[in-house]
Amino acid sequence: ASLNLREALAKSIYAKKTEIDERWDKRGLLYDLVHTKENKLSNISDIIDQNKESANLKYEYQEFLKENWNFLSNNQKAIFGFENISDYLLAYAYFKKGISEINALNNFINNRKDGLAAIINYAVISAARTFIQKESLHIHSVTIKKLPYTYNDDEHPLIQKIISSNLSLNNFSFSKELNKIIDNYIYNGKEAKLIEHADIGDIPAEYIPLLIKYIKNSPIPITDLNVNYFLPLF
Amino acid sequence: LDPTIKKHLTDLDTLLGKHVFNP
Repeated sequence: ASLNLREALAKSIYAKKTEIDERWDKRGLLYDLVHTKENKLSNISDIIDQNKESANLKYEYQEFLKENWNFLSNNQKAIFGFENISDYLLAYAYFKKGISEINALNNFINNRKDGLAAIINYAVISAARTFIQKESLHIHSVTIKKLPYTYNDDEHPLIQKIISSNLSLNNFSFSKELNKIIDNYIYNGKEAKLIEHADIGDIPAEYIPLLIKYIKNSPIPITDLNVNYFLPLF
Repeated sequence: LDPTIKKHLTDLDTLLGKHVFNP
C-alpha cells in the first residue's frame, strides 16, 4: 500500500531505537516510512508481478502459449510477441474482468471483442488510416443521423468494412487485401454516386448492383454527362 | 508482419509499457 501524505504527516517523529528487530516506534512516521513500500508508481507489468495471483496467472499463461505456439494463428503469434500488449490483455482480463483461471483467460483473450480482437482492430484501422493519408486517397465523409463521419471515425462505412474483413497482419497479404477493400469502396462508391445523381427518376434498389456492374463494364466510360442517356439503356 | 502494422503495434507496446499507475 502506498502512503497518504496527510495521514503520514499527522504522525510524530520518534527517535531511532537500538534493537535490531525493532528500530522504529510503531506509532511514528519513520516506522511507516521504513515499513511501507516506497510509493513508486508501477507500470502494468509491475502491477501484475506485485500480485501473487496475477503473477502466477501470467506465468501459467506464458507456459501455455509456449506449449501451444505451433497451433496459434499468425495474428495471435504477432500480438503475443509484444510483451506489454500481452501484459495489458492479462491485466485487463484479471483486474477488470475478474478472470483468474487459465482456460477462462485464454478463451477471453482469443474470443472476446475486447481481447485480442481489440488489439488487431487497433493495428488494422491505424494502418489503414496511415495508408489512406500516405496515398492521399480521397475518402468522402458520410452523414449518419445528420452527423458527418470521416475515415478517422470508426463509424465510417469504409472503416466498418475493413474491421469486418478480418485482415491478416501478414506482410504479404495485409496491404494487398487492404488495397482491394479501399479500391472497391472508392470504385463502387463512384458508380453508386453516378446512379444516385442521374436524373431519370426513381430506380428500384434491387437494380443498383446490376447497374454498377454495367457501368463498370461499359466500353464507353460513364460520366455525369452521359449517365442520363446510358442508364435507361442498361 | 506488415511494416505499418508493426509500427503501430510497437507504438502501442511502448505506450502501454511506459505508463505508470498508482496500483
